Amino acid sequence: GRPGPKRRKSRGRRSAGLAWTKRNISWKVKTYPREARLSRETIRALTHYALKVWSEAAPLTFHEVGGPSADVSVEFLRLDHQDGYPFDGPGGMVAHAFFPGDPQRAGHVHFDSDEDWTFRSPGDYGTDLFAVAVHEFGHSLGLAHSPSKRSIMRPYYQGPVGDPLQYQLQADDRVDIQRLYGSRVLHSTEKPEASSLLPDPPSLPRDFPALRSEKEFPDRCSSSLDAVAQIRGETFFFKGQYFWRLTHGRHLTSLRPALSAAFWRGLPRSLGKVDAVYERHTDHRILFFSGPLYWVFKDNGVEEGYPRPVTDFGLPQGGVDAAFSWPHDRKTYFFKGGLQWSYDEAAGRMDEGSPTPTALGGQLPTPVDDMLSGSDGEVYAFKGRQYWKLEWHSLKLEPGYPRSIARDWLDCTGELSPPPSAPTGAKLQPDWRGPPLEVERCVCPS
Amino acid sequence: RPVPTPADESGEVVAWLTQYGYLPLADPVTGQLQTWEAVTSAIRVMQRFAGIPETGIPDDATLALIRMPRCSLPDVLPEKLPERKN
Repeated sequence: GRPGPKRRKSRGRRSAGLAWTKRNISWKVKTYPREARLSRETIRALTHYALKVWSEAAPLTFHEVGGPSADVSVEFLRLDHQDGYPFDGPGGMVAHAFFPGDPQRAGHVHFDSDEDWTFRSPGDYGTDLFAVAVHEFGHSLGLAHSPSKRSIMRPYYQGPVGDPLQYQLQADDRVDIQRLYGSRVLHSTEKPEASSLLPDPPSLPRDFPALRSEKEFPDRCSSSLDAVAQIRGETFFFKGQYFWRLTHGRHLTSLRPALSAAFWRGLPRSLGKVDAVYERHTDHRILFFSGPLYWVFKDNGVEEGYPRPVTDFGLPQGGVDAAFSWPHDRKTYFFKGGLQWSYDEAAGRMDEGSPTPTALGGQLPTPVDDMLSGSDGEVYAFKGRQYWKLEWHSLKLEPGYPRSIARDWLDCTGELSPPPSAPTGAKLQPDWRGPPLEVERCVCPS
Repeated sequence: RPVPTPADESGEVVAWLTQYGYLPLADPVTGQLQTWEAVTSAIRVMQRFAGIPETGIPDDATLALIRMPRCSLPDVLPEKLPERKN
């Protein structure tokens, strides 16, 4: 058949380049234009937002990587760069990207370094990098050119498409990408982030998130914790969207917490908090639990197919308060309210009789914030700003507890500020959780 | 009998149509030129794809489109070229 409008409605018309089999896709800007009015940070941020446009329409997650290999690699090149698509200086051909089905070049995205790349500039001046990037990433994901005048996949550059934080795909483009990857089911519907990654126009530069002001972070000396985990012998304390990390020698790697989603690549940035984290002893994967979902990480990159519902474990849909992997019996224990579940990781199923009333009942306030199994098998329970140590074989409380988490773990000295009392109208502590994770409720078919 | 394309006035158009997949490459062995009918047909397909009037000739609207900045990938992918009848 001939290409043209008569084929517009045909199924899969624009899925010319196959699709990625993975759903968690890494990216990197490998080279930058030599002479550009845009800073490197702006180019990275625009790349992030251009990919996000697609991940908001389909169950895809994109994460930036620092190493040499990335699934999607962005380069600014000029003239003939040996891929059969030479650039031609300003104007003419501005960019191209290769389809996922291309065996050698899948994920390669090339922008003409000789263009005058702009952002938030009048439509008749320069070439808007965000608009072109959204288009090119469409190719990277498998979409061909579209004749639709409203489609971002129209081959002609038609000027800026507006604010990257607000931009959304047109219905045709949304349908086309969902034909390849399905719709966002059981995935977070990330909304524009509260604090933009994008810098303001050049006259008013603003810092990248790594340089956020101190007051935006939770205070380790006065915060309670959401989750605590021992991973590869190091201890991680999670609060809201952040975490602190203690080395094997129990020294904080930084007094300031790190953004969880920036380190644990594939964790949604909109995730307000994690409920529990543990390292699975059978394969050393790291599991994150938040509300009804859980993620499995290999090292600090999320595995394909996640998040999944916690009901996979036989846990209630609402999620868990705490979890820890206990080397003593090689089981994983989950806690919710006054109940505990014992999960056999080797067999991949919940032990018979679960849940049972928690063995911590009467010893500790419930629910606990999280549990931790230390390097020597000892078990700690955390609640509020205090922790308890339990005998490793009997889970009986050791004397001398509770003690202060801030003082014993988080390198806080001197007079610690009192725990916040119950709110009486005014909010006493900032909410570090960020926007709530919105999850489409549905039944997963597989 | 097909008429050869007048090379002087349509070189840019033919190159563009070939580059973006509307015309197959001219045979490098025989050096055979594109026929004007094939070019006219390709222009029509291009005009239809672009949403401009289908005149079949490189009019002002068509030339303006050909000179617009754009993505380097073809609009018509190789496997989707219309089959040529012998």
